[in-house]
This record gives sequence, structure tokens and C-alpha cells, in this order.
Amino acid sequence: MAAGTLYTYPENWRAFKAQIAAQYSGARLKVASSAPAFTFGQTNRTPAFLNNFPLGKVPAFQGDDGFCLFESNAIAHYLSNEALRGSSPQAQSQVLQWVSFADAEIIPPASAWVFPTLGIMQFNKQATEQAKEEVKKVLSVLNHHLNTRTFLVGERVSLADISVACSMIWLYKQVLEPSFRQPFPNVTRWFQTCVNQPQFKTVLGEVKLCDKMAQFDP
Amino acid sequence: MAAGTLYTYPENWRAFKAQIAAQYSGARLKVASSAPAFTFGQTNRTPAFLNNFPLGKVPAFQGDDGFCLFESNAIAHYLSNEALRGSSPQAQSQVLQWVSFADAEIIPPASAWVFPTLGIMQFNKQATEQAKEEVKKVLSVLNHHLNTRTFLVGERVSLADISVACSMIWLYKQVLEPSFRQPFPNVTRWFQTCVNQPQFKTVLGEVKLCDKMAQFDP
Amino acid sequence: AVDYFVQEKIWFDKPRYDDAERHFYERIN
Repeated sequence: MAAGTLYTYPENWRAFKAQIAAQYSGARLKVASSAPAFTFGQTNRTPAFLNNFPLGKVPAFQGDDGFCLFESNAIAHYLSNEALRGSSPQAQSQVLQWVSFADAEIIPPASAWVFPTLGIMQFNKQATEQAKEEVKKVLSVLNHHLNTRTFLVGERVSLADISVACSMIWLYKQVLEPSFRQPFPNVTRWFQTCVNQPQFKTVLGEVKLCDKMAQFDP
Repeated sequence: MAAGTLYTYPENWRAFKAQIAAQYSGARLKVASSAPAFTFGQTNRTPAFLNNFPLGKVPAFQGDDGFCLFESNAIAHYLSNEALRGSSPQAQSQVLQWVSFADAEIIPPASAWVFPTLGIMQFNKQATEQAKEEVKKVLSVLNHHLNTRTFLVGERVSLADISVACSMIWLYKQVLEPSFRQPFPNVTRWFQTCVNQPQFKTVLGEVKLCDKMAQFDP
Repeated sequence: AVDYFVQEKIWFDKPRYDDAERHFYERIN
């Protein structure tokens, strides 16, 4: 059973994937996200950290046995169990399909839309409208897939649900107001099923769906 | 043993990953990349295709048993064998680490640098200079890792090598001229070891490293 | 967390690159 330390800054949705996976697998995970254990911007610039994690990025994982991993999907995979990874090559590849889908199709437009509402990026009306259209495409693909399914792969939670749900947390908390998410009921049902699982709730706390689409925060 | 059809346009580096994996695993793979089997921009817009592959993107895989997959990493994983995927959870997560590294750290700057030289996108001097710096960082991380290793994970070729090498083909063919790649000899040695493996060569043909950095093609 | 997000490197332009690549290969084919 994997055991070790996850270095990250607090509330990092990329780190959430590994933390939730550990809740399901029982892997003993210490989270180093605040001083003195870890200070983002300092610890990850030290030679000792860079020697283990040459990109200097978080999340980064160091096993009690010294085994080091970077890239959030790799860490979440390592801290998972067979149920989460997929128990057959077919299921494993379907899990990987949705993990890739989250990174390739959800994160870019979700960030382009949400970041300006958090005040951490310049607002650009055209970019935001384009991002909204991309998010609608993502939601309709997921809504179709989830029309006949409770979870994305097989009959129970897998890394596919953990990865896709974590990539959508900020969308649901910040901008997917009721009228926007109304055409995609299967996705909202699936998302709430996931975040209300005890293993998700232990890590995420209460995830409140937004009532009003956040606008650009000057 | 997986068997089926890979839909793609010709010379698609994302499809190369699956094709090379199949060469190692022995999976029987038909490639549909030209008419009448497949016409990019038409076939992938038909209702039949979109029903199986809702994003309408390629590469897309359909098994002889009807099993459908999209996302190139998932397809390559499905067509692999245990040797390529990693034979332990540790090795599997290291493979996934480098597969994610290719998508997250290599593809963005490689596209920003190479696309304008292929006439795919407008040239932007600042974006190109920034991309060059990011590619240097990627090359130095790989050069350090490969200082004591022949391959990225374990002692033999894995999906890590296949994914990272395929993500760098355009860089080496188009812009990594001798003076640029000189500080990273371990990476060039590793890259040439990979592309000269018979399983790579069957799919890629001869991969010639560029002598002169291609400039913007107006 | 918001302050940390600024450091996240996200490929915001990915959809634009995907479209450009798609157009290019559709034209070739």
C-alpha cells in the first residue's frame, strides 16, 4: 500500500485527485501544503526539491520509501487501487480516456472562463464567449455519455470520475448557474453524486453549486 | 489481443503512438487514413462517426468487437502490452508521469514553435522566443533524467518513450538544429535509439534530424 | 488558492491550436 507525502499549495484541484484516490484506496497520505512542511514558491525552488522534482511543480509526491513522482495523474494513479484504475485493459483505457479528456478538453476552456472571474487574469470578452461554447460542447458529450450511466466507467467510482469531477469543481462553484447547466442534467446529477461521496467530501468539504454566474472581477 | 481500426489523417503524430504500440504488442491494427475508408473533415462529421466518437476528433479507435475509444493516450494504452504499460503500479505511474509530461510540457511549446514553420499558424516572434525557452527547459529535464538511463522507465521501451518521442518528432525534424540540441546529448541519443527501433521505423520511416532550424513559412 | 492559480501554467490557447491544426490537415486531405 503506497504511503508518503504530497507537496502542494492549499486548495489545489490537481492535488485533490490524489487526495481523493487515497481516501478510496486507504493509502496513508500526508499533505504538506503549509509552513513549515512546505511553502509554495520557496520549498519548491530549493535544490533538494528540484533534485527530486526537476520541474519544481506541484503536486509532487514522495513515498516513505523515497519513490518520487510528479504530474498529478501519475500521483493519483499510484495512490489508487485496482477498482479506481480499472480492472481490465479495456476499463483502464476508458479511465485513461476520461483522464485525458479532463486535461485536454475541460481544463483549457474552464480556466479561460473562470480565471478572469477570480481576478487572476485579464478579462477578454471574445475569449470568454469562446470558452463558454467549448464548455457547452464538453457538457453535452458528458451529458450524452451519462444518460445511461451513473459513473463514467463501469458501475462504480474510478479515477475517471475523480479526474473529471476535480477538473470541473471551479466551473460548478463559479460559473455554471442553473440556467446554463439546465440542458445538461445528467452531468449535474453525476457531479453531485461524486462530490457527495464521503471520500470526496472528506477532501473537498461542501461543494456548493453556484446560483449566479460570476462575472469578471476587476 | 486487441484488434481493430484506427481512424486518423496521415502523418498524425498522435496516431503514431497507437501504431507503434501495436507494433510491439502484435495487436492487429488497420489504419483508415484515406478515402474511401476515411476522409478527414468528412467522415468524422457523419452521424455514425459522431455516435461512436462524440468529439469528432482523431485518432479514434474501433475494435473489431465494437469497443470504441477516443483520446490518443487511451488508444495507445489499449493496444499495448504489459511491457509497454509498466509491469508494476510504480512503473505504470512512472509511464503515466512521462505521458502526462509529453502532453502538458512538450506539446504546447512545440506547437507554438513548429506550427508557424509549417504554415499552420501565424508567426508571433514573442511566442516563438518563449516557446524556445520552454523547450530548452524540457530538454534539460529529459537530459538530466537520461544521463543514467537508456529509456525513460525501466530497462526497455515503454509507452513513456513512445509518447515522449512522438511528441518530439516535429521538434527534431523541423527546428532542433545541431547547435540548439548540442547541450542535450542524452536526449538526442535517446531519441535516435527510439526511432531506430524496428517497431518505430516501420511506422515512422526514416526520421532525419534537421540541419537548419526552419523559419516561419509565410 | 486563487493567488496560487496565477502560477498554474494552463494552455489557454489549446482550442485555437486544435482548430488551426484541424484546418491545416483538412486542407491537405
